Amino acid sequence: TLSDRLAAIFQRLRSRGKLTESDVSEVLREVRVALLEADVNLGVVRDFIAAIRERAVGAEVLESLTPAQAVIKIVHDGLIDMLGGTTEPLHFAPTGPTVIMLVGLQGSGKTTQAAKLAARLREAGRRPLLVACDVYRPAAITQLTTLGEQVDVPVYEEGAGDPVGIARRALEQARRVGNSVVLLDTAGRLQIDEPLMRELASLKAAVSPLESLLVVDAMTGQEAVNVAKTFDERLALTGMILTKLDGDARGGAALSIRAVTGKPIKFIGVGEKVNALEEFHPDRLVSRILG
Amino acid sequence: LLGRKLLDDQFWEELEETLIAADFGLPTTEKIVGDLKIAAQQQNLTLADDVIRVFKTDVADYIKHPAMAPVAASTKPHVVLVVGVNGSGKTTTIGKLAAQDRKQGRSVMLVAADTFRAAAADQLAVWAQRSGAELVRHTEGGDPAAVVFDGLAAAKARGIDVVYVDTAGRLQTKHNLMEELKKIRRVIERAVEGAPHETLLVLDATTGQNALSQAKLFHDATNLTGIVLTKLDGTAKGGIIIAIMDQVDLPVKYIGFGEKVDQLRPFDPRGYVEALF
Ligand SMILES: Nc1nc2c(ncn2[C@@H]2O[C@H](COP(=O)(O)OP(=O)(O)OP(=O)(O)O)[C@@H](O)[C@H]2O)c(=O)[nH]1
Ligand SMILES: Nc1nc2c(ncn2[C@@H]2O[C@H](COP(=O)(O)OP(=O)(O)OP(=O)(O)O)[C@@H](O)[C@H]2O)c(=O)[nH]1
Ligand SMILES: [Mg+2]
Ligand SMILES: [Mg+2]
Repeated sequence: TLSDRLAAIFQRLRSRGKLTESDVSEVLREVRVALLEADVNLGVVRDFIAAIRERAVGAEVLESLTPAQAVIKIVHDGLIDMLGGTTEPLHFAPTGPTVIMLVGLQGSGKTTQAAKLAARLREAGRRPLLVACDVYRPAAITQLTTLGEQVDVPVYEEGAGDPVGIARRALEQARRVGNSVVLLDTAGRLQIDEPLMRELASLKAAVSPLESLLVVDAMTGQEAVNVAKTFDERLALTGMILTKLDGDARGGAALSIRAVTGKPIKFIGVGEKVNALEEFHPDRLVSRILG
Repeated sequence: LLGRKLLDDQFWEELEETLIAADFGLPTTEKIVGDLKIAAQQQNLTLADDVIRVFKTDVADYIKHPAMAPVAASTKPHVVLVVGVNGSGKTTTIGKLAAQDRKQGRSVMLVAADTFRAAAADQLAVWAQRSGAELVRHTEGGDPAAVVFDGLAAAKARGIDVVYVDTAGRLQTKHNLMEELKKIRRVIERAVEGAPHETLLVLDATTGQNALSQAKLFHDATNLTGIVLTKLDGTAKGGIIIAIMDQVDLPVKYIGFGEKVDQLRPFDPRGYVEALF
């Protein structure tokens, strides 16, 4: 782990006498290695190291009896800060249905997370409606209606058609019937796919979601930054969901996407079943990223 | 990087950044840059373009990409097992491969061995219909090994040329799911001599360093013969395949570059390396 490696480094440095600033620079290089290994974006790693450098080469470390632990604490605190510190909840409209739109790359877990959110909202006493806005992927609608049945939440679908029109009519139905939350499941798309990104912008303009959540696979590599940045610029995201954290991916993408958008990670997906959704806790993810 | 002329520190730094950004990973990046610095010295290179040229040649030469095991008319059916983590593009890739086989006049059967995920068999059914392939499926929630058993029995009975077995996405660290995969493989081995003739790991190009763990653990469990790198139409480069080739000795056989049926082609190392810059 990083703390083991830092402890080993400091032991060697210490044997040469008093710690110096350049010694700690060597240590910060090790932190850089650990973060890159964990898939944190290179630019984000650079900014992070620069942000903690002053504290890392200060008396707190140089004069500590346990400098490795002192550095780990600085890194840990810095990462928690970067992730926003606290858990940010979903926001709901004071009156009328709250629209939540789920967006992201192909296969990131949008449809599954939509069902998980629906189950959670239903359990919380709200009346959610799932909306099938993915008219492209084979059997996408069947996937959502099957999941809807599993969580006992109605699914609005019109088969193939215009996703914007489908969302509009779903919202009208929600108002008529009294659904308090409308969850839009959209098709996976590349952030560089102009027509599909415009489709999302139109969707947003048509139904004014209170929450636009980017669904990101926890194993995403360096491109997480470009993906998140583009989706955020085009849609003004309100939050993110990090999925497949039940695997052994370190999840550095979380830092990257938070750093570049400033938006909070609201939930994490921790399994394929519909109950596998948890609130995001920065401290748990930081421990995981630091290995 | 391409605009740079001199072999200065800034060039080497930007080359390193380019490789890390492409998900090569730090160890592989440092090794490649280290080797290039030596080559630059030995070959008396002075221009950035020369180093880039050496890089492209060396990396392309290093990348293994043998073709898929040939579909011999004698071994029927030719069986391809497709595995990988959730959402990587397995089902879609099978649809594309099936279409290619059909174009060459081969009969194809798709086996819906993902009995867990909602509408998995329905999704495969659409691809079967699109490519004119047959389909074997059971009801959702059943035993995947049973579908494979039935599928292969049917394929043999009907004289099918090629069978693709679509499996459920699974994270490589899930012990029980990897055991399930081993069981599926045993069923295939018992049903058809020499099968599976190909076992493909479908890997999403947007994946970071975890791809290495995926390759290792899927290889341990089910003897992979190659990788399909998908979603290369996006901005991610999937550079981790270099480390995978180095540490797990697996070739990339195909790349997926879109969601349509014709957006799959044999991996071309030169094209791949060109696209890095
Ligand atoms: N292990 C695990 N698998 C997950 C999680 N969330 C989703 N999945 C799986 O990931 C795969 C993709 O999920 P989908 O919900 O279909 O993803 P999507 O973003 O809707 O995909 P597209 O609509 O094609 O873009 C499926 O096999 C899901 O079961 C999670 O938190 N953990
Ligand atoms: N852009 C792009 N999308 C792809 C590519 N290959 C697959 N996809 C998309 O990725 C998503 C997931 O594809 P699937 O074929 O369902 O993936 P899978 O591995 O079978 O997923 P699970 O069975 O749930 O594990 C779908 O939206 C596909 O259309 C590709 O090469 N490029
Ligand atoms: Mg979906
Ligand atoms: Mg599938």
